[in-house]
Order: sequence, then C-alpha cells, then structure tokens
Amino acid sequence: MHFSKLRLSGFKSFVDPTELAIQSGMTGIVGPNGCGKSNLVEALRWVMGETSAKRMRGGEMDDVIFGGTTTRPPRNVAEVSLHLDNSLRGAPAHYNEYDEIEVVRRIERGEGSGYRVNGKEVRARDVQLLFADVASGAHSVAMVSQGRIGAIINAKPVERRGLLEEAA
Amino acid sequence: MHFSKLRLSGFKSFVDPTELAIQSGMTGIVGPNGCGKSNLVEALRWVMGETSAKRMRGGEMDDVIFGGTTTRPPRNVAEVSLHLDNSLRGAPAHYNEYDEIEVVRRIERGEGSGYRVNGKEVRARDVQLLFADVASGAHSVAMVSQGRIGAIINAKPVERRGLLEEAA
Amino acid sequence: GRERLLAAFAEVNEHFTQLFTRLFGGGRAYLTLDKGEDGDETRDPLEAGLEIMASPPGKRLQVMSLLSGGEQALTALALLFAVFLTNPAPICVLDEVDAPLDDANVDRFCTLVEEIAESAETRFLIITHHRLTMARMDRLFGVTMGERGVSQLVSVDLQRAQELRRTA
Amino acid sequence: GRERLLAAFAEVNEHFTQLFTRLFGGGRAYLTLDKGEDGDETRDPLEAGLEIMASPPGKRLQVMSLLSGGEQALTALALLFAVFLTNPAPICVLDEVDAPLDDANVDRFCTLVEEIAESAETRFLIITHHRLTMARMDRLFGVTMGERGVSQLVSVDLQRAQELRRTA
Ligand SMILES: Nc1ncnc2c1ncn2[C@@H]1O[C@H](COP(=O)(O)OP(=O)(O)OP(=O)(O)O)[C@@H](O)[C@H]1O
Ligand SMILES: Nc1ncnc2c1ncn2[C@@H]1O[C@H](COP(=O)(O)OP(=O)(O)OP(=O)(O)O)[C@@H](O)[C@H]1O
Ligand SMILES: [Mg+2]
Ligand SMILES: [Mg+2]
Repeated sequence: MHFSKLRLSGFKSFVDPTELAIQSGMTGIVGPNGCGKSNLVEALRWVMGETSAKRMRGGEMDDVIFGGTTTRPPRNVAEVSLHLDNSLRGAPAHYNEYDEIEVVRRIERGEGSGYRVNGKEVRARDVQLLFADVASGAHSVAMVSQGRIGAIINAKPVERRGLLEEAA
Repeated sequence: MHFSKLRLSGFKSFVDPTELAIQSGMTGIVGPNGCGKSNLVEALRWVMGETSAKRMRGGEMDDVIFGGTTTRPPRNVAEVSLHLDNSLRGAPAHYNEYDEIEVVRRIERGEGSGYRVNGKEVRARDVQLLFADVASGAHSVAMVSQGRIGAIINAKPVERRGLLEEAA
Repeated sequence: GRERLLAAFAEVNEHFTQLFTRLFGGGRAYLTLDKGEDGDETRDPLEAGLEIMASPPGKRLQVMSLLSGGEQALTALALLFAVFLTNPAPICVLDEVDAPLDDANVDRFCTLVEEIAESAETRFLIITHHRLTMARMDRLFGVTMGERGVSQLVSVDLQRAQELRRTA
Repeated sequence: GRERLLAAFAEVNEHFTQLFTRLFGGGRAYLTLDKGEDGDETRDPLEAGLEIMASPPGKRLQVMSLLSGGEQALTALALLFAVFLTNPAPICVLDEVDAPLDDANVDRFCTLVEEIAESAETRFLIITHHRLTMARMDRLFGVTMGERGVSQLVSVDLQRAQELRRTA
C-alpha cells in the first residue's frame, strides 16, 4: 500500500483546493518563511486522525479552518482527503479488497469533524487503527514536525524512552 | 571602550594558543559541525565571569579544560584573556586611566579559577561589575548562544519578562 | 522596581514595533504585559508575563505561537535587538540565529545588523552556515579541526571570501 | 511489557550504532537504559530513561549533551531513523531537520535518506531551505503566497530545479 495523493480545501492557509501528488523517492517542498509548508504536514497528520488542537498549533480544532486574510473572508468548512494506492495490496484486512482507499476528514466551524473512508462514515478510532496497522498515523515516529529534533535533544532520558515504546 | 582581542589556551577544544582579533563591523565565524565555533563564544562568556558550569555545557567547571583526544593528552590548565582598547576612554571609572585593559581568567584542574585585570588579582565580582558597567557580561542580552532564539520562542510569557528586567 | 520596569517596557516596545516592520518588510507587532490566566486588570506588572502580538505583512494579528518557525525566529530576533538597543553593548555575539530563515529574511537581518554596527559602534561576531550571511561579513574566520578534536582558527583569505560572495 | 521493550531496545540500538557511523562517516555510539540518579542496577527497564553515548570520529566518548549543536541534531536523526527502521512506514515527512547541519553532513544525510527510500519503499516528503538538499530531490514543489495569506502549491519546473542543483 502507498500514499498517492493529498487534497486540501479551506485548511489553514490553503483556502483554495490544492492537490499534492505523493510519489516514490524523495519529494522536496520549498518556499519562503510563513508560506504554508508546515501547514501541509499538519493537513496530513490531521486526516490521519490527530485529536489534539495543541499539536495542530491552535487553541481549538476550529483553528484549522481558514481564518481569513486582509482580502479574503474566513471559511466555515475545511476538508482534507488522503488517497492510498492499494493495487499491490497490503492494507489492513478490513480494507484490503479495494484498489484505492480514500480517507476524508471534514470539519465545520462549531460542529466538530467527521471521517469517511471510501464514502462510508467511520469513527476517528477506525481511521487511527487503519494507519497504526501500517506503522503510520498522526503520531508516527516518521512524521518529524518542525522543532521535533530540538525537542528530542532537550528531552530528559525518561521522556526519550517513549521512542522505544513506539518501536515495541 | 572596545573589545579588541580574545586569546585562549587549553580551553575546551582550543588546546593550542589561539588569538581572535575583534574588529569593528561584522566578523563572520564559519566551519563544520563540531569544529569549535560555539566553544569560542563560551570562552568569551567565561572570561567575563560566567559562574555556572551548566551554562558552559559541562557538569563542573573543570570541564572547560582540554580533556584530551585520541592523539593528545588532557591538560590541567586553561586560560583565556580578553583585551579591551580604552584609548578613547569609556571604561568604568576604576579602570578608565588605562589605554588597554587585559582581563585574564585561569583555571587549574581541581583548584578552581582566578581572575587578573592588568596583572593584578581581582575577584569574580570585580570582573562582572566591570562588564556590567558597559552593558556587557556573561549574561548580557547581546550574547546570543546557540539555541537561545528557540528558548525565547518556547518560553512562557512570565519567563520572557526576564528580558525586560535586563533592559530596566 | 515598578516604575523602572514600566519605563523599560515602553522603550523596548517602541524599538520592537519598529524593528519588526524592518525585519519583515512590513506588517506590525507590539508587546503586551499580559494579565495572566485570570485576566486580572490590576495585576502587578512585576508579576505579569510578556506576550507578543504580531502580524506579518498581509496576515491577521495573532499571538507569536501561531506564526511559522521562521516567522517566530525573526520576531524573537526583533525582541532581542529591541532590548539591546535600550542599552547597546560594545560587543554582540550571534550563534547561528539565521538557521531557520529564508534568503529574503537573511538579507533583511544582515542589513539591520550592518546598520546597528555602524550607528551603535558595536562589534559583531556572527557564527553562521548560511552562504548569504557569510557574503555580507566584513571579514571571515574559519575554525577547523585539522587534527581531530583540536580546534584551530584560520583567517579566510579574501579570494575565498569573494567566491562565497559570488555563489551566495 | 518488559520483554517487548527490551527486545525493541536491542533492535533499535543495533540500527542506531550502524546509522550513527554512516551519518558521521566514522566514530561510534550506543544507547543505554540508564539506571536513574541513584544508579540502581535492579531498576525496572519500564522506568528507566534512554541515554545516548556518542563519540564523533576522533573524539572521546561522551553523553549527547556535550556534543555541538549540529552533532546533537545528527545523533537525534540517527535515533529517529533507528526507531523507524524497526518498523518502516509507507511515508516519512521531515520538516527542516537539516537546518543545523553543515554541507558535509547534509550530503551524508541525503545519501542515507536515498538508500532508505529505495530499500524500504518509503515515500519521503522533505521540507528544506538548504540548496544542497533541494538539489538531491527527485522532484520539487514550491509553496508560494502570491496573494498574501493564501498558500498555493506549484510544481518547480525542471529548468529551475537544474539551476538549484548547479549552484548548490
Ligand atoms: N486557520 C488559518 N487560516 C489562515 N492562515 C493560517 C491559519 N493557521 C495558520 N495560518 C497561517 O499559516 C502561516 C504558517 O504557515 P507555516 O507554519 O506552514 O509556514 P512555513 O512555510 O512552514 O514557514 P517556515 O519556513 O518559517 O517554517 C502563518 O503565517 C499563519 O498565519
Ligand atoms: N573540555 C573539552 N576538551 C576537548 N574537547 C571539548 C571539550 N569540551 C567540548 N569539546 C568538544 O568541542 C566540540 C563542540 O564544539 P562546538 O560546540 O563549539 O562546535 P560548533 O563548531 O559550534 O558546531 P555546530 O556547528 O554543530 O554548532 C565537541 O565535539 C566536544 O567534543
Ligand atoms: Mg515550517
Ligand atoms: Mg555551535
């Protein structure tokens, strides 16, 4: 199973529909300070089931919805979808019959958020398990957010043990 | 009063006598990771009266003495001297008659460290006051050690108030 | 106590709002002495925390923690320089403060340092890995470890420095 | 519980010692489950902290906190990849992890990532400001804010990417 595409709309500074192809090898993402690079990473973590607003650098989860600029009005809905290519199989049993798996998370201001996998409504728990089964997910060691390396360096030895628990 | 020269010997990775000219304008210091750039900054803070081994990235103050490598034996003495050009005057009253002021700090393993200003033995307190009077010193806001910017960003608002007290 | 702190706050805030606009090429920012969790208006300024409100050019005003990594670093630099300018020191040492900045912000940072070096007669020692910053220095020193574990200081000759300027 | 953690520790430690040597081009390092302040030998591994001992090429063995900024970052990266390799995920996202590294270390970091991308079939999204890293990517996406506060994703054409490779 591969990650193949990420689509965002109304998510943080990505107010217009945006699509990022995720291809094999190394894809570089570049741009000036404050242009939205880390927001892309947060969109990926969010659709994989992130539940903490603080880890999304916000006060509450509604903060992920486009808040407006000096020229554009704020939005009330944000949506992120992640496409997984399962043609070579490898997805968790429950989903392994599909060639493609689309995970969608949508939030409305003041209403909370919901998930859909291939069009069917599911719980946050189901999405988190889907990604945990392929060693991924919002808190996976492979999602190295900005500042994470500094946090590992400054962590006390007991806090670093958490990394081992991830591997166990 | 200007800072004009820094001399080190036996201090951290600078085992051989080293001299850095401090000239007007901007002096860049470059080099690969781990080559000793931040050790230079620590030498400057140490001679200005730093008393905390932890802020020198060590366990105890003896850790500033060259500890040896796979090809060189450890040393037992470290010495740093800072030359101040006072020909245009501006030094604190006690020292203002001199054209040049040389501050030396020397440490012997297991014996502690001592200070001399223009050859005369003085206390740590005297050296700290000398630099505090010219808005400088080991804890001056103008000594921005590696990682300090990150610490200010991650500090709680109450901790940041300390910066204001420095200005008061 | 209290009068001095409030006077220092006013002066630092004035410098900060100007420096922010220069470093970001626009936008606006200011400091507030926050009233703490309970919003207690009468809170003693000696207990209050220092909060930073900032809006980079074209963006909404928000607390510093919602800015991007590079925007936060640039804001923290503006605050440090604001405190520094209330009482300029004869020397300022900056250890890799430009690491998170993109090229445009590095350029504005160097321009600001250049102006402070000229007006306040402060001498700067700047440790950097950024080619653009190296190219703006008046002179360069390299630290090498020809012999493993032993630091040596060498002056980078003009030819080499020119090369750095060209490819930056 | 305990068996799983000890087994994970052994596997992570094995990966870590190999990755450290590859990233530093020599030297050695290992992980220990520290016994805590009181040196209690019988301490339960589920309570212990993870300490990191490292010696870059030609230097003495010491705890990670005594290394330089760049050396610590590279060591933390080796640890993260060690945990990752015990259970490789289909995607790995790295947000400006190369910021504190010099050119030689950036080169070794990129080589390692390239090898993991090929062997583990993992797709990498790498956010960076380093020209050398940009030049090693298979493809580049740029994030811009043509309209202030609004992010747009554009694919950087090959011509531009070639230019980046040449000047890196
Ligand atoms: N809900 C939102 N609506 C609109 N804009 C937002 C929202 N949340 C965050 N932003 C904006 O996104 C910007 C931050 O973007 P991000 O952290 O992705 O930058 P970056 O490209 O990673 O920059 P750097 O190189 O400095 O790390 C901030 O300036 C912030 O104003
Ligand atoms: N007492 C000592 N004796 C010998 N070497 C020492 C001593 N204390 C520290 N060192 C060495 O100095 C090195 C660190 O140097 P420093 O932190 O100045 O590097 P740097 O040039 O700032 O690197 P970076 O670019 O990664 O920040 C370490 O590798 C450490 O082994
Ligand atoms: Mg970022
Ligand atoms: Mg350093």
